[in-house]
Amino acid sequence: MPSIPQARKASLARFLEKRKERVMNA
Amino acid sequence: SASTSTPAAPAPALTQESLQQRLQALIEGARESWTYAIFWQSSYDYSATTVLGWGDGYYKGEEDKGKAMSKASSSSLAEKEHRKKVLRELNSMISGSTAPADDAVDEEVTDTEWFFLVSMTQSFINGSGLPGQAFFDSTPVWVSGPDRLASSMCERARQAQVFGLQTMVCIPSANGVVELGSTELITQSSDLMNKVRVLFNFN
Repeated sequence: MPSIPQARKASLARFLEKRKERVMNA
Repeated sequence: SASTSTPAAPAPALTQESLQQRLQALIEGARESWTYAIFWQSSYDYSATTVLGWGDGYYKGEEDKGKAMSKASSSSLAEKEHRKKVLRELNSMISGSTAPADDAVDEEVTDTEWFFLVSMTQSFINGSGLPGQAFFDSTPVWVSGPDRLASSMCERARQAQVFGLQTMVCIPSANGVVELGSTELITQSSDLMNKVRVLFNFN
């Protein structure tokens, strides 16, 4: 996977945070 | 027709925060079960070519998590390990930490999660792909059914089918394209298109 540009880090951070919540609540 | 008795009020300025709220409102308020929504934002490159790039995205996931995991388990062991490795690296990059990742990061990455992540690296020029086609023609593109996705001219649509998506929709707006994807078979709805027109009517 290519590196993620700085501008997309916010989207990525949100995705990872929500994923953590999903896994914890599963 | 998308016309209503009262015109939509101009939406506030485009920021990533407001984009996220609109994408979330679109998915969470829909009758259908959408897996994700992405806003592809239009811009121009150095040669004045229109480029659609990642604006923001909202991943909801599948209703049936068990179904998602069973689909993910069809990928090879090497593929699973590769996804986990990439996720660990991305997590370290975001958290700025080299400490071992928690268990959540090591949870198996489903096909649709992976498809959504890879989307962040993609862009579309000169009307290419489903998003580019929708923007170029100013016309929504609605592809429903694995056979239609698999036989699409668009590589992204074919990839979507491989990762278990059954419906992919691209709806143009003033500044880009709203794309929605679902692991369910969803038929065309003018209601959804009207919602996009209202929510993404920014200048």
